[in-house]
Amino acid sequence: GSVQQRMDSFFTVV
Amino acid sequence: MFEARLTQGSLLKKVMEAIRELLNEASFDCSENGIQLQAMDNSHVSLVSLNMGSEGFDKFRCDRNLTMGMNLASLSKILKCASNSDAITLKAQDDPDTVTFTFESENNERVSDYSMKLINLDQEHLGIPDTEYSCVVKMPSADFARICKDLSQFGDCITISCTKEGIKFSVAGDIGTGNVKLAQTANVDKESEAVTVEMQEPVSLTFACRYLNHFTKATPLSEQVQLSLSADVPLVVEYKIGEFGHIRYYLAPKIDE
Repeated sequence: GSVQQRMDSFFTVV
Repeated sequence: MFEARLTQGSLLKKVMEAIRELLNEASFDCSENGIQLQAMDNSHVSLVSLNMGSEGFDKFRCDRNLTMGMNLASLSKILKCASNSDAITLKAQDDPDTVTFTFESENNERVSDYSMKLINLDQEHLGIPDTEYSCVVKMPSADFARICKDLSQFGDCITISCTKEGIKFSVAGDIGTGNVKLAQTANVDKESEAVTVEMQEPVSLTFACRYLNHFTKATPLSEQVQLSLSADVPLVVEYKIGEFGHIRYYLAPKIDE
């Protein structure tokens, strides 16, 4: 995946 | 009522410089604990997390939690009107539509105030998971800025490799390659000049120069920068804000497909 996708999967929406 | 006074107003000016190229607008969350900001950058790739604890302010009052959405270009214009030696006070009512900035010179002979319209931002809040990092490196922030600047001349990505001996920054591009190695320092007179590595296991990860260079805009905030690295999770680049806060930037590594 892209850097963007990996950022999204690391952080969770609160 | 919200009121926060910072004698060392230059810190706020430096914080602004550290975020204004990454973010067009941002929400400042104020509570009795202090001021926080968390936002993805304009291109939704890196994350900025800012924390300024209430204990660092000369005066801090926050009766009700509030969120102040600000256009950072406008905020930057206002903070440019403050001298480095000015004390800065932020004030807002509960449920505000404006925020007021007061700048006082050291001798109190010059007092200026500016008010700015707040904006409504529908920003999502992200949870940052607690993470154990394979390597945590502390090094002089000016050195990190120089390395990122020097190496980005040669390519778009910098590989950061860390072992217990030290840290290595590498770049490869059309004209050739570049490497900068920093050994862990044994004895230094000044703590600010030290390079220290806490390593669980060695890592080697590649990151976009463009963002690393943006992060180094925070260099004037702190003489040391801390890099936390683990395979497959975002790098954390952290600068302390005085003794009471920090700015952290997160950036996921590039992975060869």
